[in-house]
Amino acid sequence: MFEATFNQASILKQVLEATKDLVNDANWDCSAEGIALQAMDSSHVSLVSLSLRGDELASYRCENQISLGINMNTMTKILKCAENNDRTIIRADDDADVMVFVFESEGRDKTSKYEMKLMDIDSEHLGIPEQEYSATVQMSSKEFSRIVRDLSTIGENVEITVDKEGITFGAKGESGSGTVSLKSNPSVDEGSSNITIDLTDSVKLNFALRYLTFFTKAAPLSDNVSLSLSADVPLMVEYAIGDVGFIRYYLAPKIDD
Amino acid sequence: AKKQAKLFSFFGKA
Repeated sequence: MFEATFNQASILKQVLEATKDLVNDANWDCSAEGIALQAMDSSHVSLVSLSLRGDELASYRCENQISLGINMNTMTKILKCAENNDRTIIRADDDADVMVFVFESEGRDKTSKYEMKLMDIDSEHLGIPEQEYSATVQMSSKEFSRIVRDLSTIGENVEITVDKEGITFGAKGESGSGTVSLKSNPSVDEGSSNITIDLTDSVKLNFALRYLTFFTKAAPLSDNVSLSLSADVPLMVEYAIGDVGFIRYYLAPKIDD
Repeated sequence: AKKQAKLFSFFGKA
């Protein structure tokens, strides 16, 4: 028996918005510790890793490990039937072929119940090595979304450079080019870009903006985002989900042909 | 020209 209660539907809604464009179907792996999901996009270029800790949810129980195969678009549609503030319970019996959703209104005067068919999903689980990154940049998630959106109007790829001066995003296209630089600034003045950079080595890497655009769908989950980079390894983009967990994205770089 | 790397080049199958 698996059952997780969220005080508000909004966290689940936002998690689905942050994953559904990248993966169609995914196994939600539920254990005594919590809920984990790891899935690659169909082209095997990016990966999303979600972790929600059971002990930080309103209530949580999971006696036996269970893998729930979920069509993310269907789950998104069902969650749209909940108001943001509805208390939300998701439940599945061991060996169940459905997941049950219960939405309770704030005043507890309305209860909705939906069942969603589960799927058998063959997914390839990747082992992600522990990595010491050369550069980790913490910045506003809104600012990161803005930069990705702006540079997508110029080109398909972004070159990210991190050095002791700060971080620079650059794009080139047929019609022109653009760069956005943010200075590392430890002061917390109003209006400053307010980024922190933890740097051991300068790095310069290229990435497809198309995937970064998918990642920025997680911005409503957190005011901040962290970008971790090392030469010749995938970028890691992390959004914390309050005290409950995180959503991490990995993106393989564009490399010299 | 740069080409898109795949994740399999970096992460092994678990």
